[in-house]
Amino acid sequence: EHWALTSEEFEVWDRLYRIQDSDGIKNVKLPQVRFESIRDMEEIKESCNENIHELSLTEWRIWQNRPFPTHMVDHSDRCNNFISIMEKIELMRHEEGACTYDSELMTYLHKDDII
Amino acid sequence: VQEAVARAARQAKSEDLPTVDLEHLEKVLPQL
Amino acid sequence: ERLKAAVHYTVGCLCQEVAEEKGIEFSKQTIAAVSEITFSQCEIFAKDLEMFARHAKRSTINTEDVKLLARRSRSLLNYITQKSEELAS
Repeated sequence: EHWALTSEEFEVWDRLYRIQDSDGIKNVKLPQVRFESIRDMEEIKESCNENIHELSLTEWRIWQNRPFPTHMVDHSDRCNNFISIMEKIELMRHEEGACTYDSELMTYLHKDDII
Repeated sequence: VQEAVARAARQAKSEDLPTVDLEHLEKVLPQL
Repeated sequence: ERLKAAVHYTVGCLCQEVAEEKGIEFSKQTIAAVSEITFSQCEIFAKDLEMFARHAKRSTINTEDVKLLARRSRSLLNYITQKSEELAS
């Protein structure tokens, strides 16, 4: 009836789920990356305290060329976009030299389409 | 595009390789 | 397909510029992947821009919609804002 946890619920949460210092779990953060192609004025704040674990965006990339199962909430457009390009990269990886994407697509090129 | 290309090129350079390959692009893609 | 071909060709030209600037080559597959990303990302951009304009009860997409698109990165937003001011002037 009330939005806050009851004292019993709070006790269960505190016992089962609350992260204690002793769990040794660090704060996590995404890597801050500078823009290469734009003169980037943003200062990247170097956080030097120990207990931050910087996540790696590439660690699991070999798994990211197909969608993993979802429950009730589907993958976002961006996610599907990323997965599909990783899949295409996987397919192209084994091409040597000639690129079928290139040769097929160039048949449609109209010079007057190019600014 | 400029950002993807610049980051992939930097990735290849950081590995002292003369050619930007799909592996380099793959490594920078998540940042994009 | 024509549009995709034009995007692919342009991506190739941009890669060539960076290749010359950095003294490096791009494999054809890499160029193909970048243009594929570009094309599918542009589809997402187009949908977003259309939604932003419709949300403001407009039938025309304007620069404010594009700035909203770039909101997640201050650097990109600054760059886009600067460009739109240049265009406006």
